[in-house]
Amino acid sequence: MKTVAVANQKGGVGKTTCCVNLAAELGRQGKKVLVLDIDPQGNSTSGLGVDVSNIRNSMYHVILDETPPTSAIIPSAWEGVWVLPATLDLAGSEVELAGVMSRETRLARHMNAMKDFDIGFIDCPPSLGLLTVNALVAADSLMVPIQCEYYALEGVGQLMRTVSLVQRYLNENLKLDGVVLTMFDSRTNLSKEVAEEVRKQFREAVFETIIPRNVRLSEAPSYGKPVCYYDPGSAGSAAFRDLAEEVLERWLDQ
Amino acid sequence: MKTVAVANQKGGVGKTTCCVNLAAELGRQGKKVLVLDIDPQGNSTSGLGVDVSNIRNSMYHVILDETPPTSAIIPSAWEGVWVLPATLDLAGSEVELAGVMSRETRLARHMNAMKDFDIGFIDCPPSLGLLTVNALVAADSLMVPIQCEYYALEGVGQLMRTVSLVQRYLNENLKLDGVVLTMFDSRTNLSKEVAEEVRKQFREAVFETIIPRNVRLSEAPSYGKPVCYYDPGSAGSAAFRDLAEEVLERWLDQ
Ligand SMILES: Nc1ncnc2c1ncn2[C@@H]1O[C@H](COP(=O)(O)OP(=O)(O)OP(=O)(O)O)[C@@H](O)[C@H]1O
Ligand SMILES: Nc1ncnc2c1ncn2[C@@H]1O[C@H](COP(=O)(O)OP(=O)(O)OP(=O)(O)O)[C@@H](O)[C@H]1O
Ligand SMILES: [Mg+2]
Ligand SMILES: [Mg+2]
Repeated sequence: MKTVAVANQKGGVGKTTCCVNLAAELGRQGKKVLVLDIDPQGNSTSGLGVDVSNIRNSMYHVILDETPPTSAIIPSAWEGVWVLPATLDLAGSEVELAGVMSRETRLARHMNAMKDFDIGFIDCPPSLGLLTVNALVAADSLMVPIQCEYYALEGVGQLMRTVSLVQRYLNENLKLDGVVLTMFDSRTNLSKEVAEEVRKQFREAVFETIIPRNVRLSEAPSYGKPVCYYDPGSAGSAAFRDLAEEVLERWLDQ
Repeated sequence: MKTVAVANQKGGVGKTTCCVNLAAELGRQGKKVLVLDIDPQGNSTSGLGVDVSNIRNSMYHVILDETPPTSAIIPSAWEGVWVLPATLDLAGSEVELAGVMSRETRLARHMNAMKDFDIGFIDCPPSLGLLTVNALVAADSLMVPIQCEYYALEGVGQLMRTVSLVQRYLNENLKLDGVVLTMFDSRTNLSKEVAEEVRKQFREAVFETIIPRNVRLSEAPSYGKPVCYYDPGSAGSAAFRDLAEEVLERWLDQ
């Protein structure tokens, strides 16, 4: 499985929105996709419409070696999309993980069990703690959603420092080869300036597709639906169709 | 000093925007205000225009008892507003704090040194880790910005659980008496539904003033200015003037 960590410690930049909507779009196009939710908020899990009340095994149990991934992964309601869900018990795990052996590789050691999937997206929390580090160690590629606003640009340096530490000590194969510009508002100069700056800094790592600010993207999660099933005619849905095409080319050789 | 923690583990809901703009507005109205930045991203520090390159002492040194607050607090460029800045070294502090004695009260023990200020706002990171817990232990009141979107509503339960643990074990005086609705978009039903749900759940804790989505609020940080100095005629600035009035009444008995 091609494994992509979707991370940025800046909050609210579109990490979950990218995971949910890219997964659904690639699933519709015939790929077998896994969304791994390692954020205690569990937004990818609920954004895909999964009902947590009847979940017994989850990401928490996998990273604490209490259950293999195969007994935690469940199908979603959407064609080609499965979920390794996050539940509330994940919230306490960073403290629990702090004291265990090889705490940074707890997820990586289980990736072999997921090789039947074409691609996996790991939805990270807005921090650079042990859960995000576990995702970076388990991943081949890093996708960084960057909101087209000032604070989001500021935080990129911190993320880069963590990434190079992970590459040096834990996962030398990790590539930062996917930057996505999100919440782009064509009416403001701010969006254009941030987009220009990001392209200057990350060059060909930046996807051509820009995700516009689009209210349909923020409405879809309240129905537990990816946008391509909620409003396929929306600008948000069209953007994720385009982005999925680029992901197919860049990461799945098509 | 009246101490208000501004916290919500959901990312990008307006925590920093509330701290920076409320502080500036109250400073203009003659109050002596302190912004304590305990988020390693340091967005409140830069949003107030503070240049971090010449900072020696910061929040990191205060919570690790290396320096008293008085030698870390600096004046901002804005009338009546001082800052206890965050710098990058704060990023590693959660791991460092995990092992020290009384790790949850590191900030609380220094609050006495800040009694000359009328009010302090502690800008928290998007997580419920040790830095946010330190802020909750040090605070009298908790302000929770809630973005008028679906995922932001989902996370409130987790925040409440952490708050009641803090009230039970570490700070029985902590009151959740300030909920602010942010990024309200009057064109969408989603905003209205979320606002209604939040008022139902938190009743009189919710401020009357609603902060509208307003591009001036996202532009101001790139100039290092609070919105009342960047564009005082904007809807964003007017909303924070109104919110400041409510804060004076509710927390400063005026
Ligand atoms: N392009 C967009 N247009 C409009 N709204 C969007 C867009 N992308 C995301 N949103 C909304 O903005 C909010 C933040 O997005 P999202 O939750 O995906 O970010 P995140 O980075 O996963 O947040 P966190 O840091 O809390 O994990 C959500 O309410 C989401 O529905
Ligand atoms: N009412 C608003 N209208 C438009 N933009 C806003 C508004 N409030 C905040 N913003 C912008 O939205 C983004 C998120 O806001 P902000 O950084 O204050 O949230 P936060 O909760 O502090 O984020 P984090 O969880 O990363 O600390 C910022 O780019 C900010 O400028
Ligand atoms: Mg998320
Ligand atoms: Mg912030």
